[in-house]
Amino acid sequence: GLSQRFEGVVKRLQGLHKLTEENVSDAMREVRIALLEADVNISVVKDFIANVKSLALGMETIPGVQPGQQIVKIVHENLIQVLGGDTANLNLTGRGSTVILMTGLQGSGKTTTTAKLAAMLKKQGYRPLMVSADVYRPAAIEQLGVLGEQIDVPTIKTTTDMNPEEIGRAALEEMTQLNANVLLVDTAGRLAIDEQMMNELSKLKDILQPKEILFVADSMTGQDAVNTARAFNEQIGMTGVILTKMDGDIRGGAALSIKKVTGTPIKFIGVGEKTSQFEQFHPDRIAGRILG
Amino acid sequence: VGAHAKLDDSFMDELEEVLLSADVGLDLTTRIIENLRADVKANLLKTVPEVIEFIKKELEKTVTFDEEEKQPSTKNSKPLVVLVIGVNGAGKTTTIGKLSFKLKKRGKSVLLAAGDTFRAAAADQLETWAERSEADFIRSNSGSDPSAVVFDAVKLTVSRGHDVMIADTAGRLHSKVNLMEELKKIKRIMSRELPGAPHETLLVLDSTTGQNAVSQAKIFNESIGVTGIVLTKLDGTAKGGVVINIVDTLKLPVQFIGIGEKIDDLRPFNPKEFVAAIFE
Ligand SMILES: Nc1nc2c(ncn2[C@@H]2O[C@H](COP(=O)(O)OP(=O)(O)OP(=O)(O)O)[C@@H](O)[C@H]2O)c(=O)[nH]1
Ligand SMILES: Nc1nc2c(ncn2[C@@H]2O[C@H](COP(=O)(O)OP(=O)(O)OP(=O)(O)O)[C@@H](O)[C@H]2O)c(=O)[nH]1
Ligand SMILES: [Mg+2]
Ligand SMILES: [Mg+2]
Repeated sequence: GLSQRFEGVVKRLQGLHKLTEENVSDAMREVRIALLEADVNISVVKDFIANVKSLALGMETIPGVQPGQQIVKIVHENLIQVLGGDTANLNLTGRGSTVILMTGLQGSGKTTTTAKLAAMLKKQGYRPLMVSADVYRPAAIEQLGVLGEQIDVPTIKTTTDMNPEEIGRAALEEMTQLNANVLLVDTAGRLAIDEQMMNELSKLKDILQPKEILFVADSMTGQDAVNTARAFNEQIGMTGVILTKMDGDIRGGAALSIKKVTGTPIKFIGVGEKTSQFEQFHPDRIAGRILG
Repeated sequence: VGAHAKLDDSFMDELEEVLLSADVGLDLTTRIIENLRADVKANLLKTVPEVIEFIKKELEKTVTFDEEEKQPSTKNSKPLVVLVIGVNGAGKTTTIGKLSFKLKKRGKSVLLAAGDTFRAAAADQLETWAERSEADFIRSNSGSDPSAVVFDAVKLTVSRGHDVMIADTAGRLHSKVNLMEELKKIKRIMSRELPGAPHETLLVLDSTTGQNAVSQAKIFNESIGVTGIVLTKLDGTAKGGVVINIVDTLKLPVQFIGIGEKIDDLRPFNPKEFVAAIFE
């Protein structure tokens, strides 16, 4: 982990009484390497380091604690804070029905995650209903339908000759008819720079008035994570982030990038292809992964 | 980048940031920048335009596959069997549809094999692409063994006299040993049924992926051997700079790039355009 990487730094800082510009900068070089190798965006790395540096500088060293170890602790704890501090829940408070809108880039895991969420909500006693507004990808609607059967959650029948807005309206109708209390809307993957598709998503959002807009992001995304997250946040908005494919050997620096540029809480992580492989996001666990 | 800048430290910092932001990776970026600083110090490069021109040429050279290093081409095998692999959601199934269309336009007869017997509606998705590209199609009639589908596909390819068979596989994370074993078995079954198959093994990489793409390429290559890379989603804002390292260290060529979701959104890889986009 960062402590191993820090061994050289720790040795050089031994016996010091104060953390100075020079020795803290020394340590920050190691942090920079760790974060960049973990795919954290370069501008986010710069901000994070500047922040940690100012926290560390001038701090008195603690008797019995190596100054190097003290810096590691500051870095680790600060990272946990920036990642959200603690777990964050879905906003399902209040009576009545909730609409959840799933958004994100192509292939990030939206359809699978829609089913994971529905399965989780069903277990928690809600009456979920799913609908696919993806009229573009071949067999996208079928994909959600098959998943719905697997988890025993109803899926509204939609076809590719409907448009997303009609589907949105029909889904709200159906939700009332079926007395469902959570509607999960899967959407087509889209580029943030695709004006037409972003407009479509914006119109769908207006019709649905979702209580949750969940941005589903692939945890292996590199430097580009800040661009797409920022654009989706500015153009559509997001109330939560879900990072998928965290079951790999991914360091997951995209988590820090996305959280930093949008401020949106990361609520869940996907940890596998099965609908059961879904967990709450724990900032402390992810912080350890990112620091390597 | 630095259109009117002067060749100073802050310009070199800006250049470093351009490379890092393009997912070129820390090690390679550091090496490139250090070499540039040395060349500038030795007065070999004197102006910003010279530096930019130099680095573009260096990167183009690195990402251009050395034809001499390439394995003897089996592209003239008949039938030609192509195996498509990669992590979840990279764009394998869509790329196969595009490839099928390209081959059909060239007058080849193509069979698409739905080797993803795991994911919901995977076979339906590929079947749509087979219809759109007017290719023959085979899927599992029962059961979930991808090797069985691939076995039947090879047999069908030979019996119907197809020129090309492209086998889709389920997305899989390279860190999952059992899934990599499944892939090895698929390849074994293919080559047992038709010696030499698969003649091409294409690794599909999502251009939004960060440094993890390097370990994807490494592990997929170690497991079953990769003959070429397809870099998808380059129509987005990601630059896919991670392939520079992959071509350099693993000697794998980038064959095609995906630039959209439609059937003709597949282009041959062009090193000059790829590098130019990094500096846009
Ligand atoms: N290993 C792993 N695979 C996942 C996870 N979440 C989704 N996947 C896989 O990622 C691939 C893409 O998932 P989809 O749900 O089709 O992604 P999508 O965002 O709906 O894709 P588009 O609709 O085309 O934009 C599939 O193979 C899923 O099984 C995860 O947490 N771990
Ligand atoms: N914009 C863009 N989208 C692409 C490109 N290639 C594929 N896609 C999209 O990426 C998503 C995933 O594509 P798939 O072909 O299902 O990916 P896959 O690797 O087969 O996914 P799994 O089988 O689930 O592992 C789909 O929405 C595609 O339309 C590309 O070059 N550009
Ligand atoms: Mg989908
Ligand atoms: Mg597929």
